[in-house]
Amino acid sequence: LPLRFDWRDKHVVNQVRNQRMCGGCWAFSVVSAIETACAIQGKPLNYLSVQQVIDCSFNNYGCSGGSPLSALSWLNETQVKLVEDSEYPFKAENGLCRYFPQSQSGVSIKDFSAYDFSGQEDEMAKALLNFGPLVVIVDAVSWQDYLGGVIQHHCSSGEANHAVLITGFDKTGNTPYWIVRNSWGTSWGIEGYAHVKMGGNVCGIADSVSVVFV
Amino acid sequence: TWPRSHQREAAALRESLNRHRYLNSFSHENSTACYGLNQFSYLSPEEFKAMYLGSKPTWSPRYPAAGQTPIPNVS
Repeated sequence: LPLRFDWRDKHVVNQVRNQRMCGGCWAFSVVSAIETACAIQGKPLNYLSVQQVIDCSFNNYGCSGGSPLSALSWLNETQVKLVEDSEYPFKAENGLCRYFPQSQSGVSIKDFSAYDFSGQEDEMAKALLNFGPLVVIVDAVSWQDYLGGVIQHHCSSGEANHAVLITGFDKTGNTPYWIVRNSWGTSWGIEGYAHVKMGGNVCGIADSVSVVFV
Repeated sequence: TWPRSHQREAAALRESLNRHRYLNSFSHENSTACYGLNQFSYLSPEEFKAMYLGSKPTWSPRYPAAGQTPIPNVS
């Protein structure tokens, strides 16, 4: 494992987005992972439609909540093509699902994997290197007040309640940490990112980890 | 008297300031996180959770330790 790695350095991660007052973190994390998975394969780094996942993923609850795993299952089973965000823009509220003709261009996923990596965060780092950013769910109650630095206290691996994307890790300092991309805009945390201590399953970050294949 | 929403926000802000003092009381390591006023400070924890923490916990199979054959993908 390198001491430091970040998919942002490969220019395959889009800017941080803002879910506003819509509980759609589960959709933002999955769509961001798909955007980066495409870019890693050399395809354009486009913004894909989060609103399409919010409106159409029938096994979730739109802006009232959902799970990345359910969204990935829905995408995998239906082979729905995600259209570009400009085609189906985010409006921070639930809407009626819009359907597109088969000829519509878009991105569908090939498969996904999800594992519990608790106690195996080095294996998790290898998965990040091998497959791309990791969709994770964390207990983010204490993130309400987060300003910066490495989260290592007051973040129990209690009930997971927020979905985010791990884009890298940094083990060069005294406290190794995951680099975590949030969806609360760039004014939150470290330009929209948080640093979470690696090891010890802080915030429950290793409990449910998904990767997507396109 | 202030409109109720201002009262509520003022109460939430006071609660946030108290919480920051507690959360920062552990910051003896220089790299550890720091907590303070931001765009969510006027929300109570309950309001913040209801609006911004919309993910449901999901079970995932344990990643097979090195050397074991991975179990088939969840999907």
